[in-house]
This record gives sequence, structure tokens and C-alpha cells, in this order.
Amino acid sequence: HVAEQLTPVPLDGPKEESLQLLSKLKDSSSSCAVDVSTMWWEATGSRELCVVTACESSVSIWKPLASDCWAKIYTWELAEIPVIQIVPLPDACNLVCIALGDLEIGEIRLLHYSSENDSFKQSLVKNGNIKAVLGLKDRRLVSSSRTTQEQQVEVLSFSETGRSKDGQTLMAPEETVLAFAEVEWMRDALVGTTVVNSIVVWNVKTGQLLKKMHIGYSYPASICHRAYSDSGLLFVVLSHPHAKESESCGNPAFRVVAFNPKTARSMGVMFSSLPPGHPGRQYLEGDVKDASAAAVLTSGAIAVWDLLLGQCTALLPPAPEGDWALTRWATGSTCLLAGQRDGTVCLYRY
Amino acid sequence: CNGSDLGPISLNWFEELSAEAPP
Repeated sequence: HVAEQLTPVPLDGPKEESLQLLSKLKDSSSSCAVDVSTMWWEATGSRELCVVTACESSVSIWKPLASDCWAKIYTWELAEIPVIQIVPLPDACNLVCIALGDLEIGEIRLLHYSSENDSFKQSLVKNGNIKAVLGLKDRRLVSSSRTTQEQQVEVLSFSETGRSKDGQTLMAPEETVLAFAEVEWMRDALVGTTVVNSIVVWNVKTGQLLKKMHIGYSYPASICHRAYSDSGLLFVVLSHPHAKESESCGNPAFRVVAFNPKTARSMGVMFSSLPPGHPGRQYLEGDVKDASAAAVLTSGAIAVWDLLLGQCTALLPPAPEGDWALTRWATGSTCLLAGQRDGTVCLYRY
Repeated sequence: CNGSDLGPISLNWFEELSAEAPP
């Protein structure tokens, strides 16, 4: 029941001027940057968006100052297990999670600032063989983890002060869940993508697994980034980490797929291919916010797509000092973060 | 997209699937 209806859209050519450099920060103590993100920060009554940078052994928070400068507020040291990724909690303030591990995630920690006693803390949230993790609205965190026998999918909640509240176990599908996405404007709906290219839908409040729908064999290893419901259909933005430039558009980097949750039938709505001139198989490391997607290409450039137009709208070539390694959209703004391995982070207005 | 290929659509799919799915 999987139908594909993909209509190629001619590329006008990406426009570099659609990305405007706002500022740059450099963590001189960083040996090898592994991730970058943003978080809300409130210390003296005013709430501002701060940048979070992670290298293998520490996570730092940066506050904007006047004249496009950044000041490091604090660094959490994490010496025992390497940091793999930052897991932002979208609307939380003074709270951010991180995933640590060697090849796979073995531990999730909460990093927290308490304005009451002006103290910075970190605490263990979960450990095990963790396959996927995502921060949800309302200070919640969902993760999938595996033991030799079974998979556990769990939603944890945090209080404003960073305390862990009761969790909710979700019914796990047989196959391993590799990524999650909140269904926008539906607080209790969550989707995930699995190793066998299925979309699963949960009711987070009851823990029920509502539906499992196959994405299609032609695009393996799909990762869900964003989901929303409209007119009775569930629209899911998927990325294909191993994209390849193709004239027939048969191997796009991002796709928007419409699912009918009642019948489990699906249809490709729009696809976004690699910009021309990036031949060969690419490993994409990307991020999606609203209708915009950004990804680092194997060439060291960053491409930005408008997912509704199916077009690449901006291309940041590799910087003179080195290739881009990371890209993330900033929470609650139209800023794109672009990071290099040496700890340099550039903020662009899109 | 042509919604007719996707079968009958319900605006309340989430509530209906929650009522049908095992607890």
C-alpha cells in the first residue's frame, strides 16, 4: 500500500546570500567539537537563548553579549565517558540533556542550573544500550533501549528544578526504534522510525502503540525528523542519511510523506535532493525545523532546503579554516548554527 | 497529493486508534 508520487522541481541554484553571518564563537579549549545546540537560559529574571557546545569531555554554555560577542557561562566536565550528542529539551529553561557513550549511547545525563542557589549540577537520567533519544516539549525525554531480550521505550519527565518525575513506558514494537519525532500540536502523539523502515505511532499518555506503517523498500534507513497532522493525514519529514545525487531524483536527502493512519497507506508528497555538483554517496548529518532542513554533506559544505518547495535554497561551502562538521537550527528563531571540529561555531540568519 | 489513493480519512484518527488499540 505504499504509493510514490514524486514530482521533480527544477533547481534554480542555491543562494548563498540567504544565509547571513551574524556572529562567531570559538571555544579555544575545545579539542574536538562533537555537537552544538541552543537552550533557554534564565539567571537574573531575563530569559535568553544561549548556545551549547559539546566536545568529548565537556559541555559549555555561551551567553550572547553586545556587539556579536559570546561569553562562556559555565562548563560541565564529563571525564569518564565521551559525550556523543546534545539532546535539547525544546521549551525547557536551564535544563539540557546529553548522550554519552563510545560507539553507541550508554548513558543520558541531565545538565541543570539552579537560579535559587546559583549552582550548576549534573545527574544520571538513564543508562543501558540506548538506541535513540529525543527531548520533547514540557520537559520530557523519550528513549529506546535494548537488552538482549527486549526493547524498552520510555518517556521521562523533569520538574523545573531538574528532578526526575514518574516515567511512562510505551509499548515497544518488535524492531528497534532508531529515531523519534513529536507530532506537532498533538501533545500525546509521538512517531518513531525503525530499523526495518516502519513508522510507528504511539499515544504517549496511555503508552499504546497505535499503528505501524511501512515506509517503503526503496528508501532504506529512513530517519524521522518532524511530524504533523493535517486534514486527517499524518505528514512525516524523513531524511535518508545515505543520500546520493541522482538526476531521476530517486535518492533524495529529505522527503515529506503523507500517511493515512487509519489505512496505513502512504504517499510521497515532496522530496528534496542534493544540490547539483555533489556526486557520489553522501552521508548526511542534518536537522529539520518547520519547513527548513539543513545537513552537512560529505564535501564539508552545508546545504539548506525548503521542504515545501523541495528545493535547496542555500549552500555554505567549506570554510577556509576547514570543513563544516555540524549544523543545527536554533530553538525559536531562524538562526542556523554551523560548527567546525576545532570548536568554531558560526551563527547565520536564514 | 491525491488523498483518494490513501483510503478513507478520519480527522479523529488519533482518538479512534486509541480507542481501538490494545491498552
